[in-house]
Amino acid sequence: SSIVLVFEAPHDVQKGAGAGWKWDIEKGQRVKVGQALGEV
Amino acid sequence: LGAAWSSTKIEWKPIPVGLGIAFLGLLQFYKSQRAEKERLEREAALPDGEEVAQRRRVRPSGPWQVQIMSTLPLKALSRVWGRFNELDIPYYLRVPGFKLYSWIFGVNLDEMAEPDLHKYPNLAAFFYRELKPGVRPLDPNPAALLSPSDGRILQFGTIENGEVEQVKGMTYSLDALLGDKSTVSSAVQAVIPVKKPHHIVQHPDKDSESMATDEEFAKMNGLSYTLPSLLSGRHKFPDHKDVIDASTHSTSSSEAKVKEELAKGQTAWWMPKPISNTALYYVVIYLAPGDYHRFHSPTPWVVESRRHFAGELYSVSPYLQRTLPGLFTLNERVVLLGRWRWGFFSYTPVGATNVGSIKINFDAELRTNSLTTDTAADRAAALAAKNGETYPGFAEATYSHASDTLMGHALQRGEEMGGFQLG
Repeated sequence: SSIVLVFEAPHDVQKGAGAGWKWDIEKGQRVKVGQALGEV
Repeated sequence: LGAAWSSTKIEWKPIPVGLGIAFLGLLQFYKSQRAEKERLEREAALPDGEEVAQRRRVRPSGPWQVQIMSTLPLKALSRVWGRFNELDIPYYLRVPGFKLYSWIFGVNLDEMAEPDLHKYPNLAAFFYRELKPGVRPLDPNPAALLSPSDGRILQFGTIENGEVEQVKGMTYSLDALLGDKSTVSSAVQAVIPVKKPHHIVQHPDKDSESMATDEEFAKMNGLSYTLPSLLSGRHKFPDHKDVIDASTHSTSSSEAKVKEELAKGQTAWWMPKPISNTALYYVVIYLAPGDYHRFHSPTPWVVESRRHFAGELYSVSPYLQRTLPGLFTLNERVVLLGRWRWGFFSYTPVGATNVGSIKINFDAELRTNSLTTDTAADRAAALAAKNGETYPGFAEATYSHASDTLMGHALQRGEEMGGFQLG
């Protein structure tokens, strides 16, 4: 089984300014419920 | 000849299993070819509208392994597998059986809410186990999007031109995954009554839970907004100024022209509004057989509707995802559509052969991997065609009557939403 999330978030072009979406994960990484996938 | 006939010893031997399987495979292949030919003949005889509706049903393409797999009755296999796993295991075989399963699939038995393996009557109950309180702490950052389940990150990124990249560069469109914004016939749309949403609050210094108002909940979680204000649009986010860039403001006439021009490019309903400074992101999480199979809400959000695509039940293993293009758009799935702080939000559990059923806790009407699902979809397609409408390929329900103040069912971060069950 799989879960697909699709969502709208502020564009990451302003990542340097901390205003955009930023991923906290890597491809192939094991994750647990409640772990951060990313943040704005 | 007579002597040979009478004196030759006859020895009976069983047909090799492989030969039998090959024969059954060929038989299935022949049947599917014949069915496909008949389908094409039927479609050719249909009126234009119905023909289009029939062609909306996605069909798999890929190497011969995929073609053979597509001929197998995967849903029937899944149901049989589910029934088998609901059979009670003899008491004294439960511990060694579940320990063997855990050793093969890497289940962490120390995390289980019920550590006594004797109390799980069958594999289905063990598969849908709960976890001990506190073993999955939520990330303290209120701005973080949380992982909805245990699993492995298969893919993540930005959606470009409406396409989600699958493993190894294979892509599928969002319209195929989530469904488009076609007007759904009343034949396939239902309003699901759900209990009035509320927030369960775990007190940090007690082992008790209580209800909280939206304002209390927002305060406890460090949020600057409440869900009703979020959904009604009355609240303006102080830190969300980038939505409209002041430098782009212009006279009303030129702005109207720009909007009109931008609207031409906005062909899909899920695309962010052209004026906003947002983008669409996606992440795919794969749950292995040994993982905890309940899923949770990754953020405070509101589910406004769900779309059930009956589909098939192919495996969603990383191998098949590499092999079968558009796998997620073929499989049975439940698309939950809604809104979160930053706009559009969708959450899609995708079924597989071994975990046939998707359960949504707040949707008692939903039945997945059901014998009646296919016939219901067929009836809906026929009725839509009769009414001159296009069948969208899914059955939709809205949660609009969930609350007096909310247009949908509200979920808080970390809240259990449902799970995958065997068969």
